[in-house]
Formats: sequence, structure tokens, C-alpha cells
Amino acid sequence: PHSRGRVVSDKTSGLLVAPEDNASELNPLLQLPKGARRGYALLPPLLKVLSDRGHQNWESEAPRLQPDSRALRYMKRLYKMSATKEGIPKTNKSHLYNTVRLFTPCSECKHRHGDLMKGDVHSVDLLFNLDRVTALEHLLKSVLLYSFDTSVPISSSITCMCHLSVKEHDFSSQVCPSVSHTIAFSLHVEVRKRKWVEIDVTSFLQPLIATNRRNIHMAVNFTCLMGDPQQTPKLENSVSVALVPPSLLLYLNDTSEQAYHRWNSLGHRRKNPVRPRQRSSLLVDPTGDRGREFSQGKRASRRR
Amino acid sequence: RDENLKAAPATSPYNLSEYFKQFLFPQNECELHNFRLSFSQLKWDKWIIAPHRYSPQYCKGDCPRVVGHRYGSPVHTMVQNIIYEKLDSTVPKPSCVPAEYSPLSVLTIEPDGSIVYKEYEDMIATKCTCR
Repeated sequence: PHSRGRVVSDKTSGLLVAPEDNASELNPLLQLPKGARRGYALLPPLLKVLSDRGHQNWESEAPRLQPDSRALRYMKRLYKMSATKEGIPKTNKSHLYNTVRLFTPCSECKHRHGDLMKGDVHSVDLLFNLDRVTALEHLLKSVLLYSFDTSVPISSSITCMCHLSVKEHDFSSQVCPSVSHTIAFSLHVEVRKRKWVEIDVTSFLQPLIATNRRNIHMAVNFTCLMGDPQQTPKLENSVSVALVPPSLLLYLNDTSEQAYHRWNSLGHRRKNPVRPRQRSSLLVDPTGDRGREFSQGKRASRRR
Repeated sequence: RDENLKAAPATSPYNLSEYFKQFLFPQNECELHNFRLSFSQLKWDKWIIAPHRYSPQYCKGDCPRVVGHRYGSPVHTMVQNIIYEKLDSTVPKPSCVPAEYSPLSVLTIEPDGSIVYKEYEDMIATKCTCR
């Protein structure tokens, strides 16, 4: 297919192909023109299949790893909140992201230790591989998503002290990874009411993800005490509250042509879909909360 | 226009307007048609988690000579129609194509087992035009 707005040849006026397009670009229909091949690698799976007109037998490339069932349940819930039954993004949503990626940690890094009697010490090394994040997907927010795997139903609440540290692998020297930076915070959760706990680690991970780090290695250490912090928390019985190793959620703004840009439709409807759209520049603060947005809707910014 | 009148069959005034309608609103008029597919038909349901079904819709039909406001067509469409009829029939007639779209939210499993929710632009045709 010829790219938009380019005159190939005009029988009457004798206009030749525009100077910068030479004959080599007129490849057979199926072979992508040179410029598109670089973009091809960035295409999400859905568009890769569409652009190959389904020749690529996608079933044979069925995902090798099946996603974690808990993570799948969470993302289905997020989908229901974000889209109508027909799959159209809900217009009453004024969030800035148009992409959410959920990564589960690679398995071999999980190990648990600690003595349940002294409060459940839950420490785990997490390695997240972020290869799937494309260069056009800009980070707005990152969240560690915990879920509770309570085999014994408990009604009390939990207060946890959490230490989060990122491990830097200095591949040149095989010394064990040094810790580049760490944060500590406390967490109070009513286990009975919540299945998920979302811990915002945007400012913590932003430096890594902004530098297109493909692998993030972090250690998360939780010390949880049962009961209400005001009264002295007692450990009546050991509760095997297993904090399932968290998933990493990335809220992203995909600025590629194929992605839907909500603020475009909030501000103005494109009259002529054929005319290539000018990219609307969007100054976005990574945490997404103080981001300056170009959507004209007052209600949208006030709701923030 | 006079030639057409002579060719017109002897019709009563009531049918005359009906007769002329065929020139303005062809039977097989350019319009939006429904098409509903499920990703299992394409065997993509293993990695596309949601939605299960999707209606991309499509545009089909003839573009009458006088398109104008009814199809939201630019003047160029009428010019191309005249070129086709009067100057060079190898220049294609204007086609009935989508003019506006809706986005679609899709939940997929990536090859590495991660899960992605993404909102794609221009996935569902909502209006047709002659271009």
C-alpha cells in the first residue's frame, strides 16, 4: 500500500514519483515498505496479526506461558471497569492511560522465610522482565499488586511494615547485586474487605523504567502483625497469611498512531479521519496526578 | 437533463418523484452494514481474553452522482465522479468507505505470559461516506 498523500504518477501531467521515493520501495504488496518494517516490531500482537492478514499462524505462536489466574481475574475486572459490553472504552473515564500492563515475577526468584510466630516475615526477591513495554508506551504509574491467599478466614486487620529495595546487577563483576535505593512504609489493611492491595511505587520505579531498563530486580520485605495497631497486636494463632508474590502493574500512555487517545476525542472530534492526525503533545507528569492535560473538559481536570 | 426527461416513461406525477428518486437515492445506497465476529472464529481466543465478540461493521453500496451533504463527501468526490463519467473511465468511481470510527478496548495475553489492556483507535466503523 502506498503511504498517504504521495503522488505516484499522473498520466496527464507527467508528474513522477516524489524524489525521495525510489523504485526499490515499490515492493510486492505483501512485503512491508522499508519505513514500516521498523514500526512492525513495535506493533502489539493484535496489529501484527492484522498487518500480516492472519498469514502468520498465530495459534502456533500461542503464548508459551499462561498468566497467573489471580492476575487474570484482576485484569478482567479492570477491563469491565474500563470498557462497555461491546468493548468500547467508557467515555466517563478521564484517566490518561490507554494501556495497562501486568507482569508477574519470574518464578525462580520466589523464596519465603521467616517464622510465622513472630509475625509473618515475608521476603521475596522479584525479577520483572519488561521486554513487552514498547518505546512509545510512556509510564504514568506503577503499582505492586498484592493479593491475600488466606487459608484461614480471618476478620481482623493487618498492619505491615514494608521495606522495598531495588537490586542493581553489576554484570561486569559477579559480586552479589548491590542495593541502589530502598524505601520503607507501613500498610494497614482490612483483610476481610480487600482481596487486593495496590501499593503505588511510581516514584520508586520511575528512574529505572525511564531509562528503558528491561529487567527490574527488587527485594520486598514485609513484616505483618495481626490486629489493630492501636491495641497491642496479639498473635493468637499463626495465620498462614501468605502474601502471594506481587504482580507489577504499569499504567502507560501509548502515543503510537494505533492507540486510542482519549484526550483527542474529549477536546475535538477529528472531522476527516483520512487526514493524518497531528500528534497532540501532552505534558504528563509520570505520577499522572499532577499531570497537565490538554483535554478541554473542566470536569475532567477538576475530578482529578 | 432534457434528454433524461424525454427518455422518462409516461408516468403520473405521483410516480415522477418516485422515478427521480432513483437518481438521487440509488437502491443499493452507500450505508453502514452490521458485521459481528467472535475471535474464536479466527482462533485468536487463546490470547485475546476480551472482548469475546466484536462488531467492526463495514460500508457498502453505490455512490450516487450527486453526493454532496448526504454523504459528507468533499467536492473532490463529485469531481472524481465527473472524471470517471466524462473523461477517463479508468479513474475509479468514488467508493463507499468508513468516515468515522469508534475505538476498542482489548485484553490480551502476551507471548511472555504477561497481560495487557490496550485501547485501540479506529476499530469500529460508525459512519460511511463516498470518497
